[in-house]
Amino acid sequence: ARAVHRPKEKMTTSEEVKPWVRTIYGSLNEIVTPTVIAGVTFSAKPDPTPNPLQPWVSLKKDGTPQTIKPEIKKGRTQKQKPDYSTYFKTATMHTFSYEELKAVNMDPDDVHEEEEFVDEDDTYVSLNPIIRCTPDRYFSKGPAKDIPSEPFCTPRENSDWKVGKTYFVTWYTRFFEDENSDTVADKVRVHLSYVKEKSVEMGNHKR
Amino acid sequence: DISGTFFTSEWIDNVDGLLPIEIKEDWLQNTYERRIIVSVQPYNIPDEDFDPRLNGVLLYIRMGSKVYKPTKEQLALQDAGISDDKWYYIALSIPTVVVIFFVLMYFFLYANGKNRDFTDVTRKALNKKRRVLGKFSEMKKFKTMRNHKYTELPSYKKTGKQN
Repeated sequence: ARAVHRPKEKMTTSEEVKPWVRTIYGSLNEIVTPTVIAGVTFSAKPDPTPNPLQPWVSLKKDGTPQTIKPEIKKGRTQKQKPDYSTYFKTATMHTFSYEELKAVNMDPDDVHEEEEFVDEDDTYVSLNPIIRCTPDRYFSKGPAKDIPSEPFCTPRENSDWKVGKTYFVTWYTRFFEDENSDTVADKVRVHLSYVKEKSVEMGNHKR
Repeated sequence: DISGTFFTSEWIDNVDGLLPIEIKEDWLQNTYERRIIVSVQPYNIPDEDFDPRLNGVLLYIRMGSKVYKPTKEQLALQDAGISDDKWYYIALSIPTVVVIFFVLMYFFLYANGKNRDFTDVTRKALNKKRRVLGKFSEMKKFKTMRNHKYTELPSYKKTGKQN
């Protein structure tokens, strides 16, 4: 006797992702339409009760999505959503005068400069469940593996992309920062181009 | 246009830093695999100054293998009671028809056993086996052959000692 394996019930139309309304920048109402790409739901409505163990989506080396479920082991949460440190924060120098601080070890004529990091506007970033690309996730490429893959995190060099599948290309958005104006390029586009191969390099892949 | 480029996305917001790409079979141009380079062009760099090789990533697009096992869609159809079982019916019907034919044949032969007469057929076959060759002199092949008539072998008078 073998236990009958019954597949899980499929989503019905009532459970399908539906547009939802949110308030941004204090007073603006916005209708958000969730989209599902390669099994990943973007712009999904957040749970009314925030779940600290909310699954998030990582990416494999070739750019295919992989859902990660955080878990608590020995009182510590493992596989948590990554912390982006200060990669997406803007550094500003704040100057404090003596009148502002009134520090005991400060001369009245001195000024104190302190670097402050201002968080980015996460109005739209928060709708993305996929891990973002940061410089610490760069890989090494080239024959000697000595070239950083900037601005890309995925796909890795020499990955295989197969016909019919969807892959995510991810890059560090702040890589395209204009040095003169300190502004990040607001629009980008992705190109896929053919590369000529030598005859000895062609067809070496084991099918 | 950047030479060798076969796919260019629309200008997208550089907010999340990601773009999903579905691989199309046309991109392979009737080959099994192609080596490609993926590059990102910011808005502030014009096409003339943009070089995809500068920060691009090299990778392969491949045809991939076809796995003949039920897909999620097929399983969902089966779960809903919709299945394409034509081959199953064909595979079952052929041996069934053969078995029915032999059963009918058996009853037909059993019913007509007494009325069956194959003697003319069998006699002819048996007569072929019992064919009489006939006289050697009448055989077509040997008619022209000059054959000596049988004569008695020479006999010798027996001597007295032999008696």
